[in-house]
Amino acid sequence: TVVANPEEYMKHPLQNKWALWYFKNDKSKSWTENLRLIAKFDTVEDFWALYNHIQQPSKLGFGCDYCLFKDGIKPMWEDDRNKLGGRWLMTLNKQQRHNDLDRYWMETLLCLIGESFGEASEDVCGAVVNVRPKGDKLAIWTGNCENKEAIMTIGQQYKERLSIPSKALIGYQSHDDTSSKSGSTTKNIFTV
Amino acid sequence: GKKQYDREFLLGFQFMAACV
Repeated sequence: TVVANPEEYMKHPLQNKWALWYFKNDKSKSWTENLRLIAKFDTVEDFWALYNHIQQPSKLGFGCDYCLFKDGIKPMWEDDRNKLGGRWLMTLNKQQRHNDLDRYWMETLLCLIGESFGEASEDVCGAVVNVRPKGDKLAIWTGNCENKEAIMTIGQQYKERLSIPSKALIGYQSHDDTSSKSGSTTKNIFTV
Repeated sequence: GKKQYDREFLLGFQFMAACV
């Protein structure tokens, strides 16, 4: 009798189901019309099937974004699970599009789907990469900008995963401050 | 329990053909 080993044929389930979104800046359409859901997945295998199939961020046009969010959370400030939250923001220089962007984005995705931040992973809503002429941006969004402990855990581990030198600081900003800012910079609530 | 996967584990599946 041959007994099948489930390990050999079952896909590896993730803790969460995730949705990958794509934003393309078409000025003739509204912001929400430009945001498209690409696919959802909840296994390691299905993640890679999707990841291997789509363009790397460095190949996207200016004004485009990828967003990976937990299923049920829309990649916008207004979503109930985002509106009290904020983001760890990494601003890249132009050179880093060729050197770091794709690697950083993949590490970000692996941090999310692998639940790399322990208990603090529950605070994670998603991640965003913005491809922009002035410099690309990467961010991890969390659900409550007052959960300092979880936010700091996520920031410290994220920085470590991306091998950012400890003297290079990254900042956490609330969506409330980002959406109501008048200038081009938003104050950091936390830094690591 | 919580399904946590480290990066090496996840990377190990990148080029495996999906078989299910």
